[in-house]
Amino acid sequence: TMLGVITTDALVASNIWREMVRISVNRSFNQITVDGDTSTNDSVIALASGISGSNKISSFDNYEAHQLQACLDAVMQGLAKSIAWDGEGATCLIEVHVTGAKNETDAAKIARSVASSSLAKAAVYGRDPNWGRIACAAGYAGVDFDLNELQILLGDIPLMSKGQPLPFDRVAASDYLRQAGQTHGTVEIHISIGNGQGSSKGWGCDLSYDYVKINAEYTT
Amino acid sequence: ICADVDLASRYIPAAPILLPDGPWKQIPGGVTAAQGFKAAGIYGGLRAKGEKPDLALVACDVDAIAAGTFTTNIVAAAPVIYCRRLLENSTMARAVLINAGQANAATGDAGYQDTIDCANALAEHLNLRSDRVLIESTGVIGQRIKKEALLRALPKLVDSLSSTVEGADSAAIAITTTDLVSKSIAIETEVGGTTIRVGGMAKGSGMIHPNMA
Repeated sequence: TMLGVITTDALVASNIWREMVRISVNRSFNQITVDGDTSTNDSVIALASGISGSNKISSFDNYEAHQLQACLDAVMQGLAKSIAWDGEGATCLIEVHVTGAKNETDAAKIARSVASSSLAKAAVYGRDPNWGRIACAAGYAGVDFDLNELQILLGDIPLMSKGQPLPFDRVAASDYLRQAGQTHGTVEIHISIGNGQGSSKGWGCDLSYDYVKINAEYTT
Repeated sequence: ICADVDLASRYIPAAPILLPDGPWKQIPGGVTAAQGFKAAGIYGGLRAKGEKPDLALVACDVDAIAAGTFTTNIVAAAPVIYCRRLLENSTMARAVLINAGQANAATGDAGYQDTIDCANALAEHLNLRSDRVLIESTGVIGQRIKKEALLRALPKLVDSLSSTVEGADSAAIAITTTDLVSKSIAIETEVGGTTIRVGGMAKGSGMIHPNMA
């Protein structure tokens, strides 16, 4: 289960606040995954006291609204990433960055599909730069794209370009994953699917033996 | 059986900061960083093991504009159903009460009544309308809240409310279950020439694939 409470002292109209929260949740908590199980209790409650003395934000069509939205995105993404980082049994955070999609929604679907893949997650735990599993998870995300436009990088190491596998330094790529695991750091996966303006991120973690151990012992 | 608030941070460390870059400054305080908010986290005797804080409260000095997103799982927990109904009819809230230990999910009508009883009791302690209190629960699915323990702990919890960093930290720890770190963030920036703050806390480690609306 994930729970969240967000607070601000900005002054904002109720309908605008609710839409801002919806957008930020979709860009953060709804873009994380640890084990693919959607809880019965997931909740985020966001309260705005309005006592900062700021001007009231009553519309999306102004700079102040975009500033507040960006702040809300940042706080929720920071918290969401912390949850994925702390995934049960995880040794590292996986950040999937998708670009070149038709829109943000399509990019988000692919990012989360890759972050959710048990096989991709297990490969990261095994320090295996398995571009095939990443490409596979992108392909079944439910988003139409041209395979010949698919590009995949692990950190800054190109693994696939224009839909074709590339020769790469397997030892260096594996060391990148190993280093992230040893320091409980972040593995970055960059995926491009075309020339569209849509981009998004998704976050997950690697899948280790400990995940099974923890949940075999934590009863329902 | 309530641990002191300042002991809370001894239980688990804070998460590393994973805040995206931007035109803001990270500040201490989590949910209490913004003006008008207080928080507390205490041990109320709800957890099956240990004495890590398990009861958190976030309260606002004024009626706050409230928004919520909740799981779209059809088998939603009692507090989820309660909050959804409340926020359908009200745009305001003053307090969020959170327990760890029992999820109060798949607990039927009795579990829903427990949620109402807890909200009403807290509203009475804070001298609020009961529809100003929202509830979140986390823990073992299929178990009702240890309501008697929770109700006994409410006076101490309300007395512990604080606008300090420690108040925010203790609340962030009290909502954890299998989490290895507590999650709390606050930022400050200028919006329209006025300094505003946004803060938050979260918990989560397993059963994580949110699909909230």
